[in-house]
Amino acid sequence: MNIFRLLGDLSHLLAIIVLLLKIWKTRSCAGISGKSQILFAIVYTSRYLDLVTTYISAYNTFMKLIFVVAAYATVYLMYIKFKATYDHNHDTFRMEFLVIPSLILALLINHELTVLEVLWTFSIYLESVAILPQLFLVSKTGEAESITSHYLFALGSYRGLYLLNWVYRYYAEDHYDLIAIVAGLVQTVLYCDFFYLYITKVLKGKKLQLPA
Amino acid sequence: DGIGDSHDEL
Repeated sequence: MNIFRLLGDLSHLLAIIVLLLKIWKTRSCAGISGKSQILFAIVYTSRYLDLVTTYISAYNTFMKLIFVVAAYATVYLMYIKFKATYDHNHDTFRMEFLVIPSLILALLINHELTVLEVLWTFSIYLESVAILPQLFLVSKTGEAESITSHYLFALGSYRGLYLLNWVYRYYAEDHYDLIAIVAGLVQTVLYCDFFYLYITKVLKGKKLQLPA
Repeated sequence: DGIGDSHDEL
């Protein structure tokens, strides 16, 4: 464990808490992509199957459980409890366009052709693009509430901090995982446009509004 | 380290 990884995990945790609190407090999931949330639930389910096979640490187990449970809780709130507020007219990104290529790529490029390893790889590939429906929703409506922007910033920062973690681990531990690194780069790059808008607008107290 | 490692990251 190093500081970048810890900050990355905390940033991820913060994103999840911000999102759940936003939905719970406002009793609304307007502006949030249910497609992205379903994809995240798929991502963490397929990645953390090793919870039952491999013990790494109490921290590792605890965080994995939180991420899985929170992902399903979010999907539940969006599709069942606060279904009436879900913006399904704008949330039109097709999930299969992300799930199927990720699965094919995981079958082709992986560390080992075993069920757990392919599912882990699939989750890494899918995670890198899972935010696309959310970014698509923001671009369709042309704006995002501040709280949604904070959520996206925390979620985007998490993989960015993991990139620093991987640089650190390469030098300090001689450890690297190309699949995670390349997917993490893709994931972080997808947020760049958003990061720019967040820093230039939201942090200055303005609403995140896309140029018409 | 490398191929077949358990994945200790989240």
